[in-house]
Amino acid sequence: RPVNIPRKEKDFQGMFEYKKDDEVKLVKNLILELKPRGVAVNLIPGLPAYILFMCLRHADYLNDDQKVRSLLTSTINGIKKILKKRGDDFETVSFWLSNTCRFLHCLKQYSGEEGFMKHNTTRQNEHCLTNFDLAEYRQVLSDLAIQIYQQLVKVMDSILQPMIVSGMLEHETIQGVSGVKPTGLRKRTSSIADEGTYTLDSILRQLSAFHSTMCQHGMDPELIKQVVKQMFYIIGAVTLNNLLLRKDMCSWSKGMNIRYNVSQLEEWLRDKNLMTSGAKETLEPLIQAAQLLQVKKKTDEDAEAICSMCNALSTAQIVKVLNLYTPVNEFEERVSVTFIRTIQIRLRDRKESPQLLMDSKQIFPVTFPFNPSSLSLETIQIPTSLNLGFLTRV
Amino acid sequence: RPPPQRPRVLLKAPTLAEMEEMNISEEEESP
Repeated sequence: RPVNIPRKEKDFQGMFEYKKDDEVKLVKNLILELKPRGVAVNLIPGLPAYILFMCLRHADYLNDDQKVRSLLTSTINGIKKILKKRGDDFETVSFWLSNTCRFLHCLKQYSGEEGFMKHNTTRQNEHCLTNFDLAEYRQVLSDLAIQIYQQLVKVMDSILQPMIVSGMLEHETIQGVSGVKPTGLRKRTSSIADEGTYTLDSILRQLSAFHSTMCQHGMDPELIKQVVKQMFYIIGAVTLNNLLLRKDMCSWSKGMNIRYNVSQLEEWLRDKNLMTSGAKETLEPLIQAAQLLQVKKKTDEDAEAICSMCNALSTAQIVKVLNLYTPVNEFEERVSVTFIRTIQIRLRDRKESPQLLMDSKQIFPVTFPFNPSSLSLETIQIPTSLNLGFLTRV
Repeated sequence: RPPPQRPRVLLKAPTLAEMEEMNISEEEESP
């Protein structure tokens, strides 16, 4: 009887052999038809990237530059195609951003360049590319990763946008703080959010869903931090812009509500170990606007305190909040014109843009710090669910 | 001692935009 002797792990060289004619099938099964929520949910993070790289290694090993170019071009075009088709699906975009970054890291880690080999094991060093220098293709992949990142930000923005004003400003997270409406009428008490109303909790749950998916996809932690910082910037900017345009948002109690909501967002960052992401700092203009709603606004000393405190707000923004400020009851006065004039005089030497609103569509430049993998390529096996039986593990 | 590694050949790459243009023209040509 024939005996099937399994090859030991050490016999594998960490490559997948494939025929040139199978390249189309490879891209189809691994990129175009792979569903992140389907079979991909059980894959090791970055598996598509490792498989593609191991195929590339084989083409390099054969010293076949046409095969190398063809695979790289097909891979890049395949990723672009799926992102064009399903570019409004957060999971798809997150999945391919993670895999594109992993592919880029592989190209560096196994480039043979000393700077990228510091953390390699001896075995990993044996897997470096033999014949070709792909530095120019790394640049193309980096450009692709930037495009995918920007697409990810847009998708996340579109999901969060409907929640922000409702969750950060309109819904009162701390019930009972606002005993009366700014107009002086008493509000009816309500312990449940109206149906269809987003609350702060909606925003926190959505942020958690985003974070969980990115982690499952094996997105680089440094990249996750940049994504979170961008989301917090959007939340802060949209909230502040709304506040600057609405009189009913400029009261002491609204300031209290905003400060509480911001503290909950900070708590979320702490819980996810994201305090070093820079996300909290993006909320500073909103935090200061909320403080401005709560501080005294009468004397020269008050004016000096406001000018020192509001270093993240422009003069136009400070003046707007003061003009919109609405007392909660008939005993409190509106901010006097003299007071506002005092503020303007104190701040006249500031060199700043006269723009009132923040640019909520601004996207911070992204970087992809090198993140080598500890995985050794010869250990990688392809699950049958990926329908890649035409690849031979070498 | 293993033999010294011969220098790797730099593969020139098109830009991302050029790759997309090549891909569009290939798709238009194919039936």
